[in-house]
Amino acid sequence: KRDGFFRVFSAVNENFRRVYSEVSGGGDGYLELENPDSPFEGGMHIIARPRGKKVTRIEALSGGEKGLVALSFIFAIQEYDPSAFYIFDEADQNLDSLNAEIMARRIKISSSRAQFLMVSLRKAALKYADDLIGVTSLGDGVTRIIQQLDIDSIVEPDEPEGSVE
Amino acid sequence: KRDGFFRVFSAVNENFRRVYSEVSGGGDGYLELENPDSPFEGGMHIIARPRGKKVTRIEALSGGEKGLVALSFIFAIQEYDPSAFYIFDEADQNLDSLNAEIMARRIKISSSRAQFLMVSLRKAALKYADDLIGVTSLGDGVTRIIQQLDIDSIVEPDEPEGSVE
Amino acid sequence: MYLKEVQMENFKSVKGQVNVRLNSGFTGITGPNGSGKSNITDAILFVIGPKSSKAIRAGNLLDLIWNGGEHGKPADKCRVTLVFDNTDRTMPIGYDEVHLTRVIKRSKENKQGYSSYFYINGNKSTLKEFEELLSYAGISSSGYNIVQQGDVTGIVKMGAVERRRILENIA
Amino acid sequence: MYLKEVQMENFKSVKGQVNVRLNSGFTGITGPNGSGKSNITDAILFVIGPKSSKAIRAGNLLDLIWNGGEHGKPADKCRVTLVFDNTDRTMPIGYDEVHLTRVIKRSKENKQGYSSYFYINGNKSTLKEFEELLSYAGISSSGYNIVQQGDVTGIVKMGAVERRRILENIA
Ligand SMILES: Nc1ncnc2c1ncn2[C@@H]1O[C@H](COP(=O)(O)OP(=O)(O)OP(=O)(O)O)[C@@H](O)[C@H]1O
Ligand SMILES: Nc1ncnc2c1ncn2[C@@H]1O[C@H](COP(=O)(O)OP(=O)(O)OP(=O)(O)O)[C@@H](O)[C@H]1O
Ligand SMILES: [Mg+2]
Ligand SMILES: [Mg+2]
Repeated sequence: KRDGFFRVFSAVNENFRRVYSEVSGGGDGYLELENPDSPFEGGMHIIARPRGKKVTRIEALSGGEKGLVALSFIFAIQEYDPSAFYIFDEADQNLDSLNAEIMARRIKISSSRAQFLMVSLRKAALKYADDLIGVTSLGDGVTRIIQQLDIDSIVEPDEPEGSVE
Repeated sequence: KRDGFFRVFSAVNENFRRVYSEVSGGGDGYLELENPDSPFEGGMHIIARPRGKKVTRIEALSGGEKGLVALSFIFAIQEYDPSAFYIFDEADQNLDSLNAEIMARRIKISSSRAQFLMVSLRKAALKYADDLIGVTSLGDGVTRIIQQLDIDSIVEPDEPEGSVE
Repeated sequence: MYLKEVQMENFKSVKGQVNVRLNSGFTGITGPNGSGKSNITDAILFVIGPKSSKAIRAGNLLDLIWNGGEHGKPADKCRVTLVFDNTDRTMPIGYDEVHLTRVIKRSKENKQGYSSYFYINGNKSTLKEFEELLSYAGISSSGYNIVQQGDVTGIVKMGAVERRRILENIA
Repeated sequence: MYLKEVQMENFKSVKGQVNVRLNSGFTGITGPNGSGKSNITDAILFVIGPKSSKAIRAGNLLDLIWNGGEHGKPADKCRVTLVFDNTDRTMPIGYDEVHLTRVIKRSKENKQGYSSYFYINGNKSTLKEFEELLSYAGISSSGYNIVQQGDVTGIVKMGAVERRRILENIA
């Protein structure tokens, strides 16, 4: 049991280090066991240092920085324990446009090996998808599907949609 | 103490009903005490029925619907207990572009009576502000302020920023 | 192996029959708040066997059946079928397609108020058989292959012991 | 009455002196992840007296002092001044501007490792006097006039009793 845990821990830690450095443009990240001698008696911390900053506890990072750390940890696990398909439901909600793009680009690369479904409200992320599915309801609470949605039909705020000002 | 509580409860409940109906385009919302006879022995629930749907527990609503309910509750309290200034820090993170605009429009109206600061990553909300302040760091972790940011300088995904595709 | 189609009948905010076809690569799903995006994820989780009804945001499984909307009548059952492309025979079944179907039907006889049925390509089955088949494709409801709405912030907020347990489950 | 300026010196990710001027209406604040937007809110909360250091995302108040960044030397103190426009005399002080200043200074003498100072228009003061002055303007750190990042989802997730307590605090 202990050996099995250490095999998973060091593999996921290695993945996490690489993925976090990639998505944060050069930051350092690693996993740390509270009690390395007997891991089941302590917990596990995620340590991350965004580029250009001192190492901090993840609690002190910003909302978006935490999001990127958590996503890197998830990608690290997915690489170790591959599956036929993956779903991300608004995982970009804390991310700014640039980081939302970075996340989507990463998914795009992985989608050559497995199927990915990503729910998002942000064009920055949606533009990387091969296909787009629209989900809507006409004010009556009934879900309708638009199978082949065109990315340009998504109206974002800067396009004058009968501007309310 | 009981009387004081009931005065607050009925005023905030009234505000909530009105605000939620406004921001949800006709939904019904109200506050319900678990134990109306002795309120301090029970809790308080928020009940909301989005337009065109059956009444549901707020746990069963979608992420964005929950966000709108919570914001309405906050606005209802703010109307009862006015303050000189208000801050909203990425309160639109679950909202789609339309609901982010609705939230910002509501803040714009209230800003004639009090000062409002809104942190947001979404142009849909930022475009309603009188002034825009940019906060940035040049990869060295040091915060710099851009006092008069121009909304058009915020690059959203659909503008080709050296498109990565 | 990939998920070709999600067929939903009276499941949550889906009234009647609605199918979502998927490609094998990268599919984006978008739409207004409350339109039913996460309900599609819940439909998939419903079939692959969530550890609890809380994972599909339902007080109990009866909450999964279309409730009729503002003025309509609730449906009496809901059904979800996941259609997997099995041409590479990842699942040890001799068909190019594997249909996994789960049904919840209101029932006055049971004290919980409903009965639950499982089918593989139309033949009666059990959740256990579903889980065995899905494990060949590395699909499980407790793994990190499905990141539900809000899960991302959960990773940072959880305690150190809970976080360690995630890796233990994989081992 | 409105908040005219937030003056920060070596507070969190602010190195040296940085001031943010504000108008009396609706101001939007935006910028990349981790650039320091929420730190400005924390600076305001730091002065108006948060109930705990956790509310300003700090293990203890020493975490509020600029830590030097990747290779630099940490600062020895941080200072935040909130400049309020008081021409309508909402605060019972005979000046057009009220400056509320709070300082944290590293100190070897105290066992907690720092000393904390409060000033009103340059004169020594206390947190209690701050809270009294701010209450004239309806500003308090426990009220819902400051909705921190993530608070919105908190309202829905909290238990029914905790939610009732919100209204009790206002009464
Ligand atoms: N049994 C049911 N019958 C009818 N409607 C239901 C049922 N169960 C859930 N719903 C409705 O489904 C809606 C939630 O949909 P869902 O969570 O999929 O939205 P979403 O598209 O993910 O939105 P968001 O972008 O806000 O996350 C809620 O409004 C809820 O009332
Ligand atoms: N004492 C300190 N010295 C230096 N940097 C600090 C200090 N305290 C916090 N920070 C840094 O400030 C950053 C967080 O900034 P903040 O939370 O304001 O970002 P933000 O602009 O709100 O981002 P987001 O959009 O992701 O919410 C973190 O990277 C953290 O390391
Ligand atoms: Mg959703
Ligand atoms: Mg922030």
